[in-house]
Amino acid sequence: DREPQDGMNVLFIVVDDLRSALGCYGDALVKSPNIDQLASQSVVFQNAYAQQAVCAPSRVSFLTGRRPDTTRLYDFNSYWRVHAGNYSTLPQYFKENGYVTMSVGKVFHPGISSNHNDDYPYSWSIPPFHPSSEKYENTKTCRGKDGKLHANLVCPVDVSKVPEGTLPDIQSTEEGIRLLNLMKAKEKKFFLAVGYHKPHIPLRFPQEFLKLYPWENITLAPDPQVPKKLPSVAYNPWMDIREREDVKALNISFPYGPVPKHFQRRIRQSYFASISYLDAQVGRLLSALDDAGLSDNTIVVFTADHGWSLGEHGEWAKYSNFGVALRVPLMFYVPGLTTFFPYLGQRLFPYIDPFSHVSSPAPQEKPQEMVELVSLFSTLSELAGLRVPQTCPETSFHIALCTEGESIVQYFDTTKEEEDDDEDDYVDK
Amino acid sequence: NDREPTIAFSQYPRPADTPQLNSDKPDLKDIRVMGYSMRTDDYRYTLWFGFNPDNFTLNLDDIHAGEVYFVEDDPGEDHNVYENFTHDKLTKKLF
Repeated sequence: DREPQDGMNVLFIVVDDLRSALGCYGDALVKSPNIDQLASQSVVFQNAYAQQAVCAPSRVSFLTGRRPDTTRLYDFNSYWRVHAGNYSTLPQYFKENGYVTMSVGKVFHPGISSNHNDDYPYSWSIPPFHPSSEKYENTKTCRGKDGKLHANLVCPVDVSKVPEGTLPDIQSTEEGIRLLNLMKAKEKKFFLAVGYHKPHIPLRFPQEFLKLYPWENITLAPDPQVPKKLPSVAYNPWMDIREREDVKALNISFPYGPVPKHFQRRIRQSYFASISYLDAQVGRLLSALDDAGLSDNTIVVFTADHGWSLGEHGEWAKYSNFGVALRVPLMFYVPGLTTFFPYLGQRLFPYIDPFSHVSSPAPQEKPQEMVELVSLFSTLSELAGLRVPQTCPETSFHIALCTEGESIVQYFDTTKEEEDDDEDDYVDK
Repeated sequence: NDREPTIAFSQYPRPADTPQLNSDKPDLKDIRVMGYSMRTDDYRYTLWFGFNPDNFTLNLDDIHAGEVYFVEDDPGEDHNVYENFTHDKLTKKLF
């Protein structure tokens, strides 16, 4: 008799620079069994897009429910509350509605764009957590062929030999698990946001994940040339990867390159390995949700701030209006709505070891509607049973709470037919 | 398709019409062009307008470039057919 939204917690997982290269999006090469498992219990939007393909503007946009023209943040150098308007955020709204709100890792982009404090205490009940090993991300921790350490783009590592013997996303997962167990004990409604750093560059990941991507399976992008009729204003010269030591050594010409083919394959291989490393962290976190007995009353949202070009159009970055730079995975697990409530003792998200798992995910096919990350605010509010903020008027700089993205819950019912087909199986269980 | 078409909007700023060292991440004060995109099931339409960072305004008469890609023929967005079209209706729809 339970209503789906009764007392639901929220676990909000946001990934940095993750394009929709996942098994559940039909990618046959990428090994993402844990995210695919989440997808199998979720509504998976096939055509979800960010509002701007760069971290700070995209995150501030979907966390405030306003487009960049309203946050007036197109770069990294201003804080919307003083620069545009004192807009409420998604976690702030949950906090004001009685939730304990918590941030782990990269949820807001760090720095002035979130007031150097991840918008605490407006958005969060407790100070946001940042992994201590984050400070080594851009230092020389990648072992080169010369045996020395470099600040490379391609950076498989032996985790036991890096500073602190761990990596940021591993630490974020551990903190996320700790907070889940804490909230279980406290029996309070929570909104836990966990922001993962990978597959953002540098592609620094545990080296064993390379085994999942044999060299012979790695291809080039299907369209690695800069298109002939692409206006020059539309092209981005991917400066951030040029600054890495291994890329610098290639002496790639500015602005159009190209990256040598063998190195294109290395970037792609490492990006995919980073996704599998990320998937393992997501798997550990979701497994802990099961262990804590929270899977039956927690909404799980999984998305990314924007995509990334893996050599398409001769580009190796976000920073554009191309679909590969803007399209993101977006899925919602809502107990009792996207799947039946788990029965007593049922594990919905057991950890799947990517090294022993034979991957054969069933790609999801709907909903196909074009949706936007700016809709996350209203969508999550509706799913949690909170009042959906009103739609912003054309000018809304003076309005603290309104949204420029409509709720996309209206598209969830496209999966209902399939759920009904499964009902007999459920009753049998 | 009996449903109303759904649309996703995005934008990207640039400091100039040609690639510069700061083309990827221009500071607000350096932004001179803003590319607005409208994306549907069928196409992506982008217009790059002159932009004034001092007052956050666009000059709609100052179109620097345009892009049109049709999904069915060109899902990878490799063949810009902007020059093949008159754009009055699309421009009106975008704004």
